[in-house]
Amino acid sequence: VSKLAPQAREYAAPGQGAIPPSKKRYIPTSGTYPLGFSAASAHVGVKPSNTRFDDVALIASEVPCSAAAVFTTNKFQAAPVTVSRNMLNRRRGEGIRAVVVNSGCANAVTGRGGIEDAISMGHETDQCFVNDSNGKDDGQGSRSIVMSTGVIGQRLPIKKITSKLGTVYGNLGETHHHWLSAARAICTTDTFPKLISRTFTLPGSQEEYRIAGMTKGAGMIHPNMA
Amino acid sequence: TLLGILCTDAPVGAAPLQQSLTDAITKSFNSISIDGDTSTNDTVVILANGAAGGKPITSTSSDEFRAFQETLTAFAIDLAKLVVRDGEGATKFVTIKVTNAKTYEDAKRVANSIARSPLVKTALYGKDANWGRILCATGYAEGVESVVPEETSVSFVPADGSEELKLLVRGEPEQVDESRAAEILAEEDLEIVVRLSEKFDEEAVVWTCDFSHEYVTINGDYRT
Repeated sequence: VSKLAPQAREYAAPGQGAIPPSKKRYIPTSGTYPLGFSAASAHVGVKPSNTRFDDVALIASEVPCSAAAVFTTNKFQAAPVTVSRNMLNRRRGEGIRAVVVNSGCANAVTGRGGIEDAISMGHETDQCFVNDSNGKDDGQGSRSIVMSTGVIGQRLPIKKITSKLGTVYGNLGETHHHWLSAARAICTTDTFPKLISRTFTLPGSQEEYRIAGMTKGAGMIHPNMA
Repeated sequence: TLLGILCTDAPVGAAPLQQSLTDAITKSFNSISIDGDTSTNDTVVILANGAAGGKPITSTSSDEFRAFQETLTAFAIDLAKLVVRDGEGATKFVTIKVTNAKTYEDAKRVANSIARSPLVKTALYGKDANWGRILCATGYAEGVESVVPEETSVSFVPADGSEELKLLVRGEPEQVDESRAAEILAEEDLEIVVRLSEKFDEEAVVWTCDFSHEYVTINGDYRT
């Protein structure tokens, strides 16, 4: 790489670079997060060059919840897109417990093996919940949504990932720090984690509700999801 | 790749949740462009666990659903804008507003055409008020019926909300105040307004960024 582009820098590991001063104002220092959800991250080293930074995130609900999704309409859909869409269709968007995300490898254009890896990532995430009070298998298969982001055309180091899912599950927490760590772990070439939260009310209800969201993306961005 | 994970403790059933997300995406994440490339992995999910209690939203015809949909759309727009703020190598945050189109789809196609134009994006990086490139990208937008060259106007709206700088009015170029154009383009935020025809009133907004040397550096390095 250095011979081809001596000016090139390494951009691959999440959180690797210092956050540019002009971007710091977009990173929240606190948040109001939805009840019953928790977030976490852990270092796996999906990219071998990433020796320090968290690259797997988990967002989980204490109770089974409704879920909906939109996916890329690119005809070459990555394995986690296919697996997650099929899972949500099978379950009709009900009974979901978690979203598990890795950065560093997109698990895209990886053939049947990639599909098996994505299924395994979801299944092993489910296993983290089997011993909690809402973790009993309902007989409808996986209840974890799987996402991957990073380079295309490489197989996931699935054993490395699944071996750390217990760690990331153990890191789950409800604080701003937990949410921000998860937002940072899904980054690739992003220069800052993207996380916002707010409260809202609905007509005819006394309740106050919360919504939180994290996103990542910096390049290969012209979404056309459905 | 774009990934998004949204969570709420509102009690929303799966079917209305899907409807509200699908609607919200059109005017948020499907209305941004960094480099014009659609990824193999783009995914946005939303989870609703109902932990805050209250009456469940089970249909798409209630006031509660409409209120939730509005909240979700505004929230998704704010999240989507953060992605544009972090566009690879971006130095500018650009709002492209296309008005006076026959349909929303027409306006969106024109806005996307401008947002994807490398020459528009490099002009923005170079702080050049190059309305010719904007007009060119407007003119080749595919499948658009409502572009009428002699009725088309292009303006820059400063980030501070002061009076817009008119570059082209009804197909005729304006005498541009270059020093004011330079002031407007020196700011990080910029809004480009393109008015297509006085006969129509639909509009669309797309958010994008400029193209810089840094974009090439990053993507010349990033390996599959």
